[in-house]
Amino acid sequence: PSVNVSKRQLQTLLQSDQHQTSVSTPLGNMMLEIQGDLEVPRQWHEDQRFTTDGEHQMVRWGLLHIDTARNNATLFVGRKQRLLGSLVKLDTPLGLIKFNQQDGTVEMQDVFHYKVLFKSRPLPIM
Amino acid sequence: SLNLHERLSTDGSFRLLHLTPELLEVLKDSNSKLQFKAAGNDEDDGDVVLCSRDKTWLLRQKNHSNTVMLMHEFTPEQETSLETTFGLPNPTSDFAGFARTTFEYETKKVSGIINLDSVPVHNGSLDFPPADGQDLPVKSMDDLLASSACSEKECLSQWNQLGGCTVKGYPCILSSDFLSKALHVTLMSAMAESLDFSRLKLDETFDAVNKDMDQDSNPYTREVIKTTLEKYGKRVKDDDDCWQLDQKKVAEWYGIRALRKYASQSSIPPAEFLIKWKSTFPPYAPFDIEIEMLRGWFFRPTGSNLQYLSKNTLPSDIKERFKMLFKLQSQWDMDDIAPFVEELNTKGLKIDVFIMKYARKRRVGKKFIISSR
Amino acid sequence: DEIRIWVRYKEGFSDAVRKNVAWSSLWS
Repeated sequence: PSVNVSKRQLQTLLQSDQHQTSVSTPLGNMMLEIQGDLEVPRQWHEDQRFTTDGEHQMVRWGLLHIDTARNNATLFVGRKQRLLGSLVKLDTPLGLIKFNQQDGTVEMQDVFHYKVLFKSRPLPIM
Repeated sequence: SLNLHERLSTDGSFRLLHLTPELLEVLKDSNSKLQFKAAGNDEDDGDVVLCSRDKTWLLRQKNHSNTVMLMHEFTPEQETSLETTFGLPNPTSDFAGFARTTFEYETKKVSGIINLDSVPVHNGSLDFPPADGQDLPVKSMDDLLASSACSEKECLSQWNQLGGCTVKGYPCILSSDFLSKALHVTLMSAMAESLDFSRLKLDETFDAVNKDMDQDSNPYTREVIKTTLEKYGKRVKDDDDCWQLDQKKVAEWYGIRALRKYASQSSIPPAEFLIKWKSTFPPYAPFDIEIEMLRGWFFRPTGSNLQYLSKNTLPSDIKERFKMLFKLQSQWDMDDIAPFVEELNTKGLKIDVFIMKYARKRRVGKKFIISSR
Repeated sequence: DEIRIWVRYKEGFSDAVRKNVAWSSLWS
């Protein structure tokens, strides 16, 4: 079997030679990595942290602060945890690819050159 | 600072793929295409590769134990109210996690291999292919390319080397015998029409072969002539459908067949073999021949006599192969034995270094003699 | 507060032996 990889969404990006230089890509995507399991509720609750955007229900779980001068990052998770991390340049850029099961098509939607990485033990919030 | 959300139900159809500098170049080229492929049909589950027009990368899944969240910036419908900002400036953007991944696909450049399962061998018989084509699962070159874990360029290059052909659109491999006949007929016809071996055009060559041929019983179709030219020639640059005959390759082909015919059951003195070899060519064929051209196809059981030996009959285990080779011939010239063991040098060592791992090398005069340890 | 949002930290990072990818797993 074989399937073409569409790069339609990437075209303008590739032609202008723009690529990610900070926390999010020019197309608005971000890659966040935590050394651990991030537990987040999967069910709707009547709580201000739960919102709907278009057809998607979501829960607000954290706050991210980037110190662009030093590439440091701070992540507040829930109400009780604080993680220290950094903006890391990827050794090999990562293509974001969607495999559409319904119509059997494949699309490369973006390229990540950086990720925000948290590998230290979470600190309590004082 | 940024508000981070996650969708309550995330999308499992996203993957992360390592983009090497070469792959990034392919992406940037607007004329290029990339395809995910696997050998066989959908149910077979062969290994997935990624192909550009001329290169193949094997996908290797690397699992990990971290949480990786893929997020997209969005503008919330309502302003998010926060109970606390932890002393940071008010958040100015919102990101929503839409997928999580627990692995990445690494990409390793490999040599693509054409998939010849279900491609039949055609020996020139006039009732090929069968009328309904039902027994032929590979019905076109497009089918063949789609079912090979291989880029188009690598596929076609291997196809040409193997004597691949199409008969009424159905891919097939021409048998060794049929290909030899096609080559012989092509050479004779080309010489009869005084065609230039360095510029053999398909149309002229086909016309030359088909001159005075009864079309109903003629297996030398245009595709068969093309296959013959692809296998024994090199395409002339910037000239479609024109080939320069590879005279050395043609001479070797005849030589291997001559070894099979005259030196299989018993060995033959080299001088006598050269005469026999020459006699197999079409009359007046201008090919130079030397025994050394056939290294990898003969051994010398006694003294200088030659006897046919095919790699296909040798053990695939390297130690056993050397054992067999020394049983057939106790001492070898380095240059004579190397072609018989090269294919097992999978780590790409220098050939003499490789041979020395399994055999003894002695200098005798100007030559190196290889014998068993 | 039944809404649990937190990180369960892992001491190490393990990345497994690489393995080839099957066609069906691209779509699952």
